[in-house]
Formats: sequence, structure tokens, C-alpha cells
Amino acid sequence: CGRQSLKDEL
Amino acid sequence: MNIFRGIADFSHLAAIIILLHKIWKSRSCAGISGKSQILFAIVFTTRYLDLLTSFISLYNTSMKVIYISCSYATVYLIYMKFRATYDGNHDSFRVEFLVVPVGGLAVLINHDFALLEILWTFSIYLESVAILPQLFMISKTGEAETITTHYLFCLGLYRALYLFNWIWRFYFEGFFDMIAIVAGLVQTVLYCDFFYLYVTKVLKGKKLSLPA
Repeated sequence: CGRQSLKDEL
Repeated sequence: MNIFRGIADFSHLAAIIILLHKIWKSRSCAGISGKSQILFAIVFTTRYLDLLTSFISLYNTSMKVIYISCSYATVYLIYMKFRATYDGNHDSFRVEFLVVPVGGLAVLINHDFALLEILWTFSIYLESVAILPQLFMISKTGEAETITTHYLFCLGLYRALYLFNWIWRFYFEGFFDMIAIVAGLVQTVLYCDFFYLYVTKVLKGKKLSLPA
């Protein structure tokens, strides 16, 4: 569910 | 990167620097919960282990390194350098009541049953409640220095802005992360009571003190 894409967040 | 996340990250940075600067300048950590600061150090350490495995951007790496370094510096100042000023008697929140359930939850509810993923999830859950020892300490002493309230405001504002960031990302990028969103909501709600006091008292030039 888009998890990888939020890894760029702090 | 959208405007909400950009401001949020700098609000977070401001909070961390305000606290470090306050302790350093006053040579005292009176009124500051060392337990909350240890929890934040654990939060950053467990979340940013991906510094070792993946590179996202120079901005991302620098901020992570700054957050981690500052959080350890804060813990060092409280428990080593200015230990004599640490108000341990009032910092009596039982952190095991947070860490143990949060650890269990991270093992049960995560995106992927892998070590780094579980630690990331643990850090998200733990961050949402890490401020509780500090809020508990303020409720116990009934007051907070104005600079401490600025710290708390910046820290609360950061996660509130992330909620807008996630709405933005859902609409424009189609991504959402339920774990981060739910934990972020919980975290923001914990600050609501404080936000109210900040706006009605501190911004009007009064000291934050609670009725006995």
C-alpha cells in the first residue's frame, strides 16, 4: 500500500 | 516534498534545537523529562537504521544524522553534564508501560515481518506516545517554562503538519501508509490539550501554569 514510497519521510 | 512536510521537518528541527539551546544556555535541564528524551533517542535510532541500507537524498541523510546526533546530545546533557539539575523526582512516568505494549503492537501490526520493518514500525508507534512523560511531568509540577512550551509547540506542530502532508500525498501521489497515519493522528491528539493552553496562555504573554 505505498509503504516504500513513504520511507523518504523523516 | 510538499510545503507541509518541508515546514514540518524544520519545525521538528527547531524543537530539537530550542531544547538543546535552552539546556545549554541555562546550564540546567529543570522541568525537562529525561525519559521523553531517551524515548526520542530510541525513536530516531530504530527508525533511521535505514541510513545503513539505503540512500534517499542528501537532505534525508543530513536531517536523519542531525536528529540522531541532537537527541543523543540532549540525553547526554540531561543525564551526564547537567545531571545535578535533573528533576528526577518529578519525572516519574513508568516508561515500561509505553515501551512494552508498543513493542508488542509493532510485532503484531506491521507492513512486513522483517527486523528493519518491525523496528521502523516500533519507532512510529513509540514516537506517538514518547512525549507523555514530559506532559506528565508538567501536569505533576503544574507549570512549564515558556521556552519549554515553545519546544512542545514546535514538536506538536511537526506531526500535525505531517497529517496535511499525508492528505496531500494521498491526493497527488496516491500513496498512504495506515500505520504512520493512525500513529500520527494519535500523536497530534495528545498535543491538543497543550495547544489550547499554548494559544490561550503562552501566546498572550502568560506563563503556562495549571490550576492546582
